[in-house]
Amino acid sequence: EEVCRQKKGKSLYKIKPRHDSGIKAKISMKT
Amino acid sequence: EGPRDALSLEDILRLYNQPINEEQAWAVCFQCCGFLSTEDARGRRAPRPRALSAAQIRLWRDGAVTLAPTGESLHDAGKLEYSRSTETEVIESLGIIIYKALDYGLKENEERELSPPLEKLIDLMANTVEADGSNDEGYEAANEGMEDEDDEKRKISAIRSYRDVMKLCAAHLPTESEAPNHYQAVCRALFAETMELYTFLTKIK
Repeated sequence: EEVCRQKKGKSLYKIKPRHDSGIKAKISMKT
Repeated sequence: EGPRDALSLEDILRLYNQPINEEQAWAVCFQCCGFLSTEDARGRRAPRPRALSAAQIRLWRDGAVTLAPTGESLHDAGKLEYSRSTETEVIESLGIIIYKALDYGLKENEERELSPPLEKLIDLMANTVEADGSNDEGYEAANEGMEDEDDEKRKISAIRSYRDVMKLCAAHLPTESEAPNHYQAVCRALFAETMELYTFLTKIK
């Protein structure tokens, strides 16, 4: 099941370390 | 249970157990804001809670995207009472939901690298743009009627309406006039592919 799920939904994206001034930090402050 | 006509964004994220891709993010923003602006134009602005969730964003079989009030079934949509949110509050909430859908499954110490235009759109929607002017590149679509010589003023520094969001999403495409058809097709495909996966996983179970 997990293999099917991952194969079907495979999306490529890059991950970087979270940065204090990055969008993730800014969004986190909002929520 | 018969065939479903709508899936929530939360359903989609859980089924794939993966974030949405960037094109899907643009499409959901465009389609959802299209729905909201049409509702407003018809004078049917439904009361909406301040904090929206991915469970309220519904993708339909035909590629339409709607926003339902919290905690109700599809059949009860619009019948519940909430404190009214402003347009900018709904946009802010939508921007945060879209970001979280792009960030789905990532650890707290990780950050997805988004393309600059999409990051800018979310920054503007979620109202997290720095006030120092360092993020002022790029968008002109949401300022209608400005003269060419006044480039600085044409650069958008804030999103104030659903139409502003739609214009930015349209400007992302090579041909802006294709936006309604293109984004509807992206959402229709997302629905169809998710239903295919849902049906397949159900059969396995």
